[in-house]
Amino acid sequence: SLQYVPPYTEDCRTGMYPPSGPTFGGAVTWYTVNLDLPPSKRWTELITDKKNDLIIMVQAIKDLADALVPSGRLEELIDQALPLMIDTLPYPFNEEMKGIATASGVPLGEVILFNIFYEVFTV
Amino acid sequence: CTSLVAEDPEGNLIHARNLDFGLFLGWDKKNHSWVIPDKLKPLVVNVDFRRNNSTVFKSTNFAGYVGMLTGMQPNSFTLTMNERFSLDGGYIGILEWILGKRDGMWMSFLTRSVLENATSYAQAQKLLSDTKLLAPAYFILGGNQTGEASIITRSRTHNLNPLELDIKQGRWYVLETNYDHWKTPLFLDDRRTPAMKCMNQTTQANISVQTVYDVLSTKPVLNKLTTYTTLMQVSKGKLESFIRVCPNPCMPW
Repeated sequence: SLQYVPPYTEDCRTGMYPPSGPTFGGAVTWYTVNLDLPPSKRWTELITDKKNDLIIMVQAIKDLADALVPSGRLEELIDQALPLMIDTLPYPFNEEMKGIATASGVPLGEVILFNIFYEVFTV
Repeated sequence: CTSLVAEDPEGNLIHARNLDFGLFLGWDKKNHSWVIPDKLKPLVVNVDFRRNNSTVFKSTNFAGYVGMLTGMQPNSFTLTMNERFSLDGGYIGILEWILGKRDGMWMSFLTRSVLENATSYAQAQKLLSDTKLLAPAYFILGGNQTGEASIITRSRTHNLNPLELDIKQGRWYVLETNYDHWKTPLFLDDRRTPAMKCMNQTTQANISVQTVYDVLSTKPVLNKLTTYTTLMQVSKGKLESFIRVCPNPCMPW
């Protein structure tokens, strides 16, 4: 039985595993990242599979940036200023991000923003 | 987010989490859902990080994100992180970074470094407790021995009121949402109380991966921001993840 007023607290669910039904949105694919590879090559296989989804995700962040700053200046800042900080970020993560930008075609500034979003989001 | 580590009567540790993200970042009126979680779900992947042909650690990631939010070093420790809000927040850390004061760590690079390089629960706990951060965070850490689980509440510079399992005192699980464990959660966003109610109703005798998944499937612990659920069993080296959906009526957060 579901309480029809926020916070919609349900009775404790049971028998939900193995996952199925309306709360199950799908299984998660496994990939291997080979840490013996150069950092810029490690994510290539995974990103090649997921690049369209990544492009859509990054576009959603850009739409958000444009909603916040309609002039487009924020988006320009992301694409021009963020790449300048790539070599201040710790190795090997900076190299891995460069490899992700290359493999996906997503501008480096947007890959960096996606990866530091936790700190940025606290704003 | 809701993260928990529970110990079953045999001393096995189960670490599980709902990853909730994307609050106030755009609402899709047509689908009655948040924009960002909908875009993140197709990016959810499980990754086996290998070196010299053997597993170093496993994680659930968003493709394109090189840091770690959910991971396990098989037979050693498990780690999840939840967002912590504080006025002394990430924007200050970023400002310091831009001004050249770079003695802090970006949160997700720290968790990645710990999962890749730490060799024990104790070492992971020390690194997560003592490393200066750019932004505050909760780290939820599970080990591979009875009693090894803790909630590490971090400001940018300090570890505040660490909370550990205490089986003798009846604390057989630790659970963290997005509020300091010594404070009452915001009443508009209290996912802690329903989650603890269901854990207590389950009891330690019946805790398992299956019943933990039930808890994480109960609204509002499951909500419109929930992108995935991950279940980890360190002693079996097993990590499994599932994309989540929260059918209406469902809390937006």
